[in-house]
Amino acid sequence: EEDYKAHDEL
Amino acid sequence: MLHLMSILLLLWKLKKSKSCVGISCRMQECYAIVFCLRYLDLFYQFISVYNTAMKVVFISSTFYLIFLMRFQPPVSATYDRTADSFPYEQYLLGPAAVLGFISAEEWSIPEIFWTASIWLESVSILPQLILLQQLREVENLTAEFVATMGAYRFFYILNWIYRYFAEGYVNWIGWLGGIVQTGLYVDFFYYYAMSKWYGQKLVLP
Repeated sequence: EEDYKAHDEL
Repeated sequence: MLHLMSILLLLWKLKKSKSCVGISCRMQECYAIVFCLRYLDLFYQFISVYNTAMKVVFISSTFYLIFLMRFQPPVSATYDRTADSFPYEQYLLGPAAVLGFISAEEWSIPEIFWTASIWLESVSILPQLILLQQLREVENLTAEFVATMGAYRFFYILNWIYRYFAEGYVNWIGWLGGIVQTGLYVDFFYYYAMSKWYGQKLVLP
C-alpha cells in the first residue's frame, strides 16, 4: 500500500 | 471551504438573478475536466468520507452549473457563447495534457491525469478573467465569486507551507500550479480590493 503515492488533497 | 463557497455563491447568483451575464461557462467546463481527471480515484481509492464527499460535490455541482448555463432557461437564455469565447480546447487542454505527460512523477494513467489536472486548474480562470475584461463592469456577486475562486488556491499554498514544515510534505507540481493559479488573480485582486476599499463598483481596465 505504501508504494502507491495517494494524493490526499482535493 | 472557500472553493465550495465560490460554487455556492455562483449557484446562488444564478438562482437569484436568473442571469449568467459575466459568468464564463467555459471556465466551468475546464473545472469539470479538472475534476474528472483528478477524481478518478473515487472508484478505487478511499481516503476519507470528507475527501469522497467533497469530490462528489465538486463534480456534481460543476456539471449542474454547466447544465444551468447551457441548457436550463431562464439562465441559459442569458448565456452568450460568442462573448464567452476563449478557445480553451487548444490553448489550455493541449498544453495541460502535454505538460501532464512530461512532468508526471510516474507514467501511470492516474498520475498523468492528476498532473494534467493540476496544470489545467492553474489556468482555468483565464476564460473568466478575459470575459470580465471584455465587460469591464463586474456585478457584485460575480466579483465575490471570482475573488473566492482566487482565494481558495492561496489557502492551499498556506497549507502547503504548513505541511512542508510540519511533515516534510513536498508537492512540486501542486506548488508550481498553485503559484501560477494565484498569480493570475493578483491583478484582479488589486482592483477588487480597491473597489471594496473605496466602496465603488468593480471596474476592470
